[in-house]
Amino acid sequence: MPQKTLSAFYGKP
Amino acid sequence: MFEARLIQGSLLKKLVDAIKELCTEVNWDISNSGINMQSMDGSHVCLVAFNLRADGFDHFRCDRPLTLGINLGNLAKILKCSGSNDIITMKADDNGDTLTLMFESEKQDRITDVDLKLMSIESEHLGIPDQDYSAETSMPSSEYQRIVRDLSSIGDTVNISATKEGIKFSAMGDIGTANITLRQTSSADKEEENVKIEMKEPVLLTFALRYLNNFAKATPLSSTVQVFLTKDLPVQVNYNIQDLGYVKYYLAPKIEE
Repeated sequence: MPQKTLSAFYGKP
Repeated sequence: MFEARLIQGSLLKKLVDAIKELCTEVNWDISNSGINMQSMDGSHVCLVAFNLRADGFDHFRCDRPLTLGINLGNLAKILKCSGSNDIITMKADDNGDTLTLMFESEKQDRITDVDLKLMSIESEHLGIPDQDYSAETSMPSSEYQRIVRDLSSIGDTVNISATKEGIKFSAMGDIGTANITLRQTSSADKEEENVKIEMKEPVLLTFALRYLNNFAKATPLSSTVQVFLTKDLPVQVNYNIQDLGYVKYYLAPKIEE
């Protein structure tokens, strides 16, 4: 199963 | 000038051991409020963050904000030279390229000092908002450790679901399937031995067990762990370090194609 990186969920501060 | 003295020095050793396999080269941000780190693992699916509050140290001084680029593997090697009851003091100059660590024995009759070379590290910082969770579970950290370890012998991934029945961990592999369900408890002698589940909506997410197992390396830091599940978002696994701060792990869910 694929997994997105965390940058796909959280943006830059 | 940065200077921090921690009577319970073993906490620093346990913290570094809890994160060094996920992130090797990290920046520690030092300010007068304490020490913070945020770092992603090499594949960027997992993030580790910790906070050590200035008031959790016996002595803490930071004249101006500093960023210390640290190789955690090397820091762990140095911390191996400290005894389990040693008091640890860390020192760095404002423009220095080393972090000095001093280990004092309990009786203060043996003192070790080591300089760790610092590095310049480019790191990506993510803004993680405060979220409303679908389900929040608090359980003994030893229980979490056992669940993820036991399920790792069955499969590589785990489905975690929170329903009104409880929180269920399911793994599937070549040899078969396994389910572990935890129900809320209130009968344990100590409050921290209870399982507490606060559910706002049912949720089901899939994660790589390899990472969840790695998070359990923080077990020596805290008797309890909090697992936050949110629909379609990374899981958050929190260990509070008593009177000092926390270490938090985030892991992106696996998604059906």
